[in-house]
Amino acid sequence: ILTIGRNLDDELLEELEEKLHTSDMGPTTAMALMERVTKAYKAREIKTTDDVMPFLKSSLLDMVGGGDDASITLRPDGPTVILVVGVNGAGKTTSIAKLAHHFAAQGKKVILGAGDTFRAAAVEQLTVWAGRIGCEIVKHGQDADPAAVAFDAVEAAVARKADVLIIDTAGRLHTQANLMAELEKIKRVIGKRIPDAPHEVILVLDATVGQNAINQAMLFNQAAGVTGLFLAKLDGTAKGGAVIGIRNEVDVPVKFVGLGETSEDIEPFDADQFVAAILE
Amino acid sequence: NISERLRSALGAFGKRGQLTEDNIRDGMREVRKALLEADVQFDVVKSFVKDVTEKAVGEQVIQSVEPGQMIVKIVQDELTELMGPADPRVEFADKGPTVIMMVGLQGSGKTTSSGKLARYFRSKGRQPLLVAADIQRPAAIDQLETLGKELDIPVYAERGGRPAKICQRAVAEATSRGCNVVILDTAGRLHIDEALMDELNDVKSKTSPHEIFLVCDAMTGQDAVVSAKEFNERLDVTGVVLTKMDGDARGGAALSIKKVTGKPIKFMGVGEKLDKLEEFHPDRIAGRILG
Ligand SMILES: Nc1nc2c(ncn2[C@@H]2O[C@H](COP(=O)(O)OP(=O)(O)OP(=O)(O)O)[C@@H](O)[C@H]2O)c(=O)[nH]1
Ligand SMILES: Nc1nc2c(ncn2[C@@H]2O[C@H](COP(=O)(O)OP(=O)(O)OP(=O)(O)O)[C@@H](O)[C@H]2O)c(=O)[nH]1
Ligand SMILES: [Mg+2]
Ligand SMILES: [Mg+2]
Repeated sequence: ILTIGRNLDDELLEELEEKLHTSDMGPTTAMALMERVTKAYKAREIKTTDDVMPFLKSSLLDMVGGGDDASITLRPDGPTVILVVGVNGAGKTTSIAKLAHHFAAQGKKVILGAGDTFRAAAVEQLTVWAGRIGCEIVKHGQDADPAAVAFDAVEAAVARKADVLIIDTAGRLHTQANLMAELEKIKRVIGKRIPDAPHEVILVLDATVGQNAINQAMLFNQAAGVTGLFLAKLDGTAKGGAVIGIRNEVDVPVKFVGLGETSEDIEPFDADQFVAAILE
Repeated sequence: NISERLRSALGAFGKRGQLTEDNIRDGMREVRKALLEADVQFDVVKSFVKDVTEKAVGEQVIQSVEPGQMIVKIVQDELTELMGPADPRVEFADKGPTVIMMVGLQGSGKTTSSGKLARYFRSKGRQPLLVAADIQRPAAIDQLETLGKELDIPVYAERGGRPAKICQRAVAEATSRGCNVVILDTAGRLHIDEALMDELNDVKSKTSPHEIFLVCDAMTGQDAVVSAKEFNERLDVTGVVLTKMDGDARGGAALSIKKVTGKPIKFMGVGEKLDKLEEFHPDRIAGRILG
């Protein structure tokens, strides 16, 4: 609606304002963008949507654009260790299956670490995925120490010459200090076995999340040093605009998006497509 | 927080015991921003601010109170009224088992909340039966069976078959199993997935639930209104369970969902463990949303 040469008027500006706000980019960003558009409109510098769309597009691309660390580059030597974190139900375990499939399809040897030893049937869930993808999984029993599982998984990845090790963790709220401390410990223990591991710490976000995503990103980053975001459930109607708000606070790129519930529903993050979906 | 923001926006110029149109307009600008930051949906905020502005204009003025504080009180009262009243009642059947259907988006907390509700009903003297209606998600049945074992509450499961038929058989067997509350834990799904939404209607028509609870994540943003509206229009839900309220999400989705569906929020999840379920209190979340 906004992209065909429509004349700007109050009604269209209201439509635009609603579109920006309902993307979850946050009121500060939405209002700042609207202020610039409204000012230019009132000064008669812009007349149609053709004048305003390029400006909005480039502003949003600046805020969310990938840059060259917007994917996962595998290390040339030794396994690339990927730690996956995030709040409860965000989509971590399913996203791990997708990452595993993504690398397995490239002919890489992938191993999974069942680091969620807390939630009911979490290990079973990841085990089913490992079976479907055809990759090995390292696991201990229910309520085992997640740091111990992570350590064993790294040992196994080295011993079995895996290319990629992806470690699952239990969902946790960033407000649970003891669980964030546990995450720090898991990371430290991984680093004991391979000095610069984990090489990637992927924070999984539910695309329907609102402004709380910013606190999530800040606190998970503080505890574990997040290197990339995985925006899951983008196949719904939510735009996932919260990642724009996150980028203003924490400089972490979106690396992948989840577009469904199978292991194939993964795509590298496409900033143009993401911004176009917000503005359409 | 909102009181401090209003004080800095109005306090310096606002005389005690007076609420001018200017105070109200400036105050509402701060309130609007606070509600949007709290994830209340854009249009819900618009109509809320409009309603409260009208109320504030007609408001009785209290002599000893700052205008900022007066606005907070008016807004908080209005939010509480919109969210309320507190209504955790569940419609129990006069005869035969009471059927409770749990629905919602992926990962919202349905399975965990099913376990929590089973425990809650047992504490009220009922005999619950948990039904594993999610045959899609890997180890979903294992997950519910683990919760059932932990609580010593029976779980009905069939590995294979269609969810609607599974639920129908579970309800038919409930009484012979000595159970009088049947909780159907369905698979998470998108409100835009036609086939899966039809499946829910199939479950509903085959089990005639007494309650249909929409389970929503408290940290949901602007999209809460879109999905809640669709689930409600399709199923005519009877209540909402708001999960993960133990986090620091402001929970504006609660206001949006209530406004758009008109259905009561009955329970809140306040933790991962099965005893972490509370009856919903509108006044408490009103304060939290406002910040
Ligand atoms: N539609 C859709 N559903 C998804 C996507 N990613 C995950 N899901 C679903 O979201 C639900 C939760 O996914 P999980 O992978 O169990 O989430 P999690 O973060 O590991 O959850 P916890 O370990 O309990 O914290 C499941 O029903 C998944 O199938 C996605 O990209 N699209
Ligand atoms: N902190 C917290 N976590 C919760 C709460 N309710 C559920 N969870 C967690 O959220 C995650 C998802 O819960 P599930 O019960 O598996 O969600 P679901 O809706 O059944 O997921 P699907 O069946 O895949 O759609 C799990 O890690 C739960 O432990 C809550 O109130 N507080
Ligand atoms: Mg998981
Ligand atoms: Mg479930």
